Amino acid sequence: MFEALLGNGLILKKIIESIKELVTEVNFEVTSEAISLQAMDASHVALVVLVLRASEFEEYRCDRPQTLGVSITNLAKLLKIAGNDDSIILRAEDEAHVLTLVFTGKNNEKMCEFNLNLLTLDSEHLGIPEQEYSAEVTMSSSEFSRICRELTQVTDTLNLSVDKESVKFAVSGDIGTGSITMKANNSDKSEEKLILNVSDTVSMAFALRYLNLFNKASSLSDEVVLSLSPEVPVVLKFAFDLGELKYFLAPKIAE
Amino acid sequence: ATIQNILPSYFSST
Repeated sequence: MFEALLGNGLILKKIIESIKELVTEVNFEVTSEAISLQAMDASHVALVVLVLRASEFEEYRCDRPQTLGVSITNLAKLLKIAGNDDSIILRAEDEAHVLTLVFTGKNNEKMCEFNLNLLTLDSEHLGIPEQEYSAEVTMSSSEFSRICRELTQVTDTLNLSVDKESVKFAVSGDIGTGSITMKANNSDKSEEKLILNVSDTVSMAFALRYLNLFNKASSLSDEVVLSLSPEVPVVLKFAFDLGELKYFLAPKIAE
Repeated sequence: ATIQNILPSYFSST
């Protein structure tokens, strides 16, 4: 038996909204420690890694580890029915064929119960080594989101350069070229603050289309942490009370 | 010009 009660159901709604355009069918791994998933997008360019810690749920029980194959598309449809103030219970019997979702209103005035059919999915699991990155950028998630969105109007590729003093977002397209540079600072204003932890200068190129999809998670966390090393995928990390959502994106490389 | 690389060229399947 697996059962998890989440008092703040809105967070699950936001998580699923943040990944549904990247991955459509995923295996959730449920253990006594956590609910987690790892899934690549169809083109194998981006990877979503989600961990929700058991200890952060109001109630949590998982008698035996289980893999739950879920259509994210269909889960998103059901979660749309949950109110923003609703609590959410996730429940599955051992060797389950359905995932039960129970949405309960704040004053217990209304309860919705749905059984989502589970899928048997072949999943390709990637081993991601722990590694030190050359540069780590911590900044406002909404500011990063805004920069990516604005630069998408110029072209489809973001050139990201980080040194010990600043981070530069540069683009080059048919209409011309441009860049936005932000200096490391410890401003009280969260949208201005930028923390750099840089051992080596890094300059890499990434597809803005994917960064824009990742930035849907800015509703989950005020901050985003970008981890960069030459010639390896960038990591965008959004941390929140319940756990963390990380996205990996393979760089664009010179032809 | 740049080309988009894919993740399995960095991480191996487990």
